[in-house]
Amino acid sequence: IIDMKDIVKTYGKGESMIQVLDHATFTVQPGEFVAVLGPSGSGKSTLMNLLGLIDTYDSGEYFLDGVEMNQRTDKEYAAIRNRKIGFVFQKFNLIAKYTALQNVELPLLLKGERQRDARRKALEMLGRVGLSDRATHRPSQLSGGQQQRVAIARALVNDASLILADEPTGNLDQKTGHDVMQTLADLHGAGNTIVLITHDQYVAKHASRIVRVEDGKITPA
Amino acid sequence: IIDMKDIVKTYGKGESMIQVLDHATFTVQPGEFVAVLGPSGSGKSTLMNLLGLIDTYDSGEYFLDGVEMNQRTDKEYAAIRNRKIGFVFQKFNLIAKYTALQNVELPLLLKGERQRDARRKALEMLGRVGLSDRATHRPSQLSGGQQQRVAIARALVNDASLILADEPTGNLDQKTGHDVMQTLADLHGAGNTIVLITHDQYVAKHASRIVRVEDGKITPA
Ligand SMILES: Nc1ncnc2c1ncn2[C@@H]1O[C@H](COP(=O)(O)OP(=O)(O)OP(=O)(O)O)[C@@H](O)[C@H]1O
Ligand SMILES: Nc1ncnc2c1ncn2[C@@H]1O[C@H](COP(=O)(O)OP(=O)(O)OP(=O)(O)O)[C@@H](O)[C@H]1O
Ligand SMILES: [Mg+2]
Ligand SMILES: [Mg+2]
Repeated sequence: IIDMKDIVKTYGKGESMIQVLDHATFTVQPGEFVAVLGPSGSGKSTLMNLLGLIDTYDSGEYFLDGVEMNQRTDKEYAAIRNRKIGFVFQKFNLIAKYTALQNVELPLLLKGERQRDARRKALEMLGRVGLSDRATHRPSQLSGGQQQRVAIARALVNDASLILADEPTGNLDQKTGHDVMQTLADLHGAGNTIVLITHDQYVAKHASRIVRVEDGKITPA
Repeated sequence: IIDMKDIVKTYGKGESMIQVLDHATFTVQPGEFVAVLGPSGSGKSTLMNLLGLIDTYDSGEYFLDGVEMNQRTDKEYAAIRNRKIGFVFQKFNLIAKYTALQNVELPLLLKGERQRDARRKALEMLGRVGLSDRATHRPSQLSGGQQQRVAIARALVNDASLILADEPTGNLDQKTGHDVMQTLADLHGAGNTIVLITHDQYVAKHASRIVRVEDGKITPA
């Protein structure tokens, strides 16, 4: 489902240029659950942004579901992302003036679902992350871990075939983190593909495979 | 150094009122290192915001260094906070248009230190969290864990007698998290008082005492 070859990604120019990914290669088969580990600042979120079509690479190839992802318009990227990918961002990226429920419904409404169906599915997903009683709160009225769970619910609500999760349990206590991992395991069992960044060894154990990002390369851990 | 009695803190009104802290009591002696645990949404960050004078309580008493903290002006709170408290926020709260270095210098400049001394201390603190080579980056040019480390450096740079840290290692890999805990242990050894919220059992082990926030109360763990 993911076929990345020889990817180069840099930031900055000239003297201050940083090469984050240095001819990196990364392949994921449909239905896999891959954990991505690596030191702080090594390029994990950068990799996820490329996979999720949030950012573009300088050179190399990225095939998503067999289709080449380079040289498309922003509009095409957004459409593919919305159909195929559920993304949990490291910094949650919730919409501040929307409630938790509105945030979670949004991907479904963007896909053209009816308000009634979107609302029902969003409420169910909020229930699954233990936030039914916070549905009408805005992000500023939620704890750090509650915001993280809303971001998780939003990423999972449209049952996308590829789920990208960037540190989804960093702000959660043991029990809540366990519930989230259980939800991801259920989705994996149902056939979804999951790529998950984590610094937590317990979380990494849920994966079917572990890779490490370091010095610009992606290698088996 | 901290003497909190019978603290009540609520959000919202009427039907949607949430009582986060329900006649909570919390005492910290000078030089202690206290870890605060508890479920997501239980009130840990709310407690820290009250301790750090970022927010006000509805009723009860809070004595910081023997001085009552209720009914002061915002200006007084800011002055006390700047002199006495170093705060690592759960969401980092860095200033987006400042570089890492400028963010870390800021508490010293606010205290009236000369630019030259502030710069030197800020550079040293950035070095201690492993970010000397990122000093001129802005937050948007830093990884999640790097932003977290800048927030830590900023909280520690003025060697405040009370350090409040809200989940300081949530986005850090094992090694970097270990380095941060070592830095906090050094400060504790030098006589600083530390109150630290964490979901990480390994981090909690560094504390001299552990408390738990649950159902609006604070109890020994
Ligand atoms: N816009 C940018 N300009 C310059 N450098 C950047 C920019 N964005 C990220 N970087 C640098 O790229 C490197 C990789 O960042 P990335 O966010 O991918 O790391 P990460 O592995 O996710 O780290 P963490 O575990 O701390 O979240 C970091 O060293 C960071 O400083
Ligand atoms: N402005 C607000 N209005 C209404 N409710 C709020 C507001 N801010 C926080 N809350 C609620 O108060 C409760 C406590 O929040 P707090 O941020 O202190 O939790 P926490 O223990 O830090 O959680 P976490 O471990 O997830 O960071 C949460 O249930 C949250 O929904
Ligand atoms: Mg990251
Ligand atoms: Mg919190």
